[in-house]
Amino acid sequence: MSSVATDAVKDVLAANYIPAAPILIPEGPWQQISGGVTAAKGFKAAGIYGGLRAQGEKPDLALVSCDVDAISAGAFTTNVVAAAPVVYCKQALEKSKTARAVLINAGQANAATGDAGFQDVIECASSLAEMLQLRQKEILIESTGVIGHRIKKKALLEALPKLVGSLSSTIEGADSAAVAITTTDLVRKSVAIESKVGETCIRVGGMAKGSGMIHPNMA
Amino acid sequence: TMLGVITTDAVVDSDVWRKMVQVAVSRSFNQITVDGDTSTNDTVIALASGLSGASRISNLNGPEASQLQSCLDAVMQGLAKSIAWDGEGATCLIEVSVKGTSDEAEAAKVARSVASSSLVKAAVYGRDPNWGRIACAAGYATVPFNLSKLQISLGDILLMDGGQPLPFDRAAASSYLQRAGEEHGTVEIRISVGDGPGEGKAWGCDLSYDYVKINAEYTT
Repeated sequence: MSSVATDAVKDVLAANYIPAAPILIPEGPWQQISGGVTAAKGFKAAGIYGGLRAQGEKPDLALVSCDVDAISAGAFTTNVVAAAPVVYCKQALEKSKTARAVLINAGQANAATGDAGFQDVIECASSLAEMLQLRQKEILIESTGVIGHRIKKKALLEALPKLVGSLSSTIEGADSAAVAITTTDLVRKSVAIESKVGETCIRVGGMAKGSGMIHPNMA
Repeated sequence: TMLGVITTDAVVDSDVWRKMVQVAVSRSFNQITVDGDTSTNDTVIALASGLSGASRISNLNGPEASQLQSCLDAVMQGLAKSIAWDGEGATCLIEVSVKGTSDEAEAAKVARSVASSSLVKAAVYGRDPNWGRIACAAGYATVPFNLSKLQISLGDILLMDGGQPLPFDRAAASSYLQRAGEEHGTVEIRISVGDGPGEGKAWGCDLSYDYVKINAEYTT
């Protein structure tokens, strides 16, 4: 019981590492609800400290998973020096219309890291796929942090079992994931809304990070 | 770098979903700026589980598609604005609204040009209602417009109309900026460049000494 309690406390602690950003949603036929990426049916999330950050113990590894094959879409930087996870995801989306999980690390961007950096992405995706009993192309990857540095792969792979074990459809799951993807952010960015499509209630949620090197031109 | 993950339980076909996501990105994340640097890693991944049991959306034109599109736009805009609000060293969010161009893309281009201007950003940080810099940034957005139609407001304070500078209460305009900075609130810059139907927004933040300090220390 104490270990379960400890993990639950850790989830809450992870979620509250930094305060929530004020999210300014435009007016419309929806209402804001809590839950971020876990608000919509079928989604779970987790954010833990995996030892990737250069300093401190703020969570730095996040996972968002879907219980079923989710229809996938993506928009990516048009910067020619595209990071390895960007190249990998574009290829994965070309191969498959669905995905089951998004693995995100903070600390190292895995950009300008050449062939070795691309191999690191493949290895992380295939390790997680094996753990979740999925195909590698159903795993998408995002990275953020210092450009030119390869990800701390050993630490990341060793943290995967704990990350997968922390997955939950709770608000804390969404909030801890929103913390784990941050770098120089001062707040975590997470939001969800509920609305009607036709006669049925649907939910749209999301999380984001970003504070510097911000002038997106995604396609 | 900005990263995003969007999830929904709506029931939507792959090609429709991929087009919707790109439209929403062009109305949100592609309309923010903090420092003009486009990252190597910017990524938005959007996943639809289909577990809501709602009717399947299989083309972009039906009413359900526009309902889902507006929800997607709203969530992405909320997240995009929070990124600009949290820009490194920022004391306030800057929202630039432009109307009167021939289409949405042109209005978005003018809005982002103003939100990206270091001189406009520095003026907001200095609480200087510098309408000249706003007019200049609108003018170099490479969107043609008739100068005699240019109108610029800072919040509710009209600074320029019909292409002519107006006398305005400088102290009131400066304290509008001051208050936004103290509350980490929003500075609204409203621009009209003509009578066309195009409207668009962009979001940024002011440029402070802290931006340099943070980035002089955060090594690549």
